[in-house]
Amino acid sequence: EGTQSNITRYFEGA
Amino acid sequence: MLEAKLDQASILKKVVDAIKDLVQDCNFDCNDSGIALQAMDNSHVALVSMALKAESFQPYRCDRNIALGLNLTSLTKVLRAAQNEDMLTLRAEDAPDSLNLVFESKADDRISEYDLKLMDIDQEHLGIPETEYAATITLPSSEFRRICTDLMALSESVTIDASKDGVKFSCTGDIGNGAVTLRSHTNVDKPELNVDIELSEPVSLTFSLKYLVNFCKASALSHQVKICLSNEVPLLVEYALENQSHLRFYLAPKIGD
Repeated sequence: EGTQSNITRYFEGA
Repeated sequence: MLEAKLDQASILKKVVDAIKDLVQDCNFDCNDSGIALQAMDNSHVALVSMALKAESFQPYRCDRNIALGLNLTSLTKVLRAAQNEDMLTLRAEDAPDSLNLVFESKADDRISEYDLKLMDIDQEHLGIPETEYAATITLPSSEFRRICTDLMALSESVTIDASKDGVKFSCTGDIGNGAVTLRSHTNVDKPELNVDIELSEPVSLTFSLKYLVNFCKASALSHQVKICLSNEVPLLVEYALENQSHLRFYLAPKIGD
């Protein structure tokens, strides 16, 4: 079912 | 100072109810355009983004940018003292130690007033890029909740496939499989039951149902929910409120090993 990815992988720190 | 009055306390009660199990401590960032919140859950898998625009309040006044550091469990305790129909006023000084909340009954002359202690929260802000999603599906929020809770009985994950044939939510579990397929549907008499699927290219993504079921606590805010998908980016689940205000949830996908 895949591995849960992390939201910070897609959205950068401002 | 901040002074923001909602005609109905139920809006804030529902928003806080919808996010309090995902986020514990967060800043309500107040400026002249309204009150916003952005916070990740502890495991950094989901992100909550709320915007209550100034137009959603009457009156609304915010002279300087103020961050209200709130513990949502504590805020829930205070909001429990407000009736849904009460008018709710939020007040804070420019460098506040506490948030003042006033609940006024429309039916009688009852006024209740609470001060909630604030905390300093050093919160990481993420930049959310503007995204042209490959698939945008608008459906009744109750339908989305039903699909998520039904499939969660079988599996931890759901795969969402959007194609020209419709949108399919499917799962595989130890006891068997399940799938729900929706196609575009217009109900002239009850537009809140419409299902609208806009697609520029087929999408297939897998998500944790635990988070989706959590997002569905926001169903009380809006009859319809919009879910936006593109391959290899987080899912957006949006509950629209009046005056361009909204509550959005982003969920990182599960990816192949």
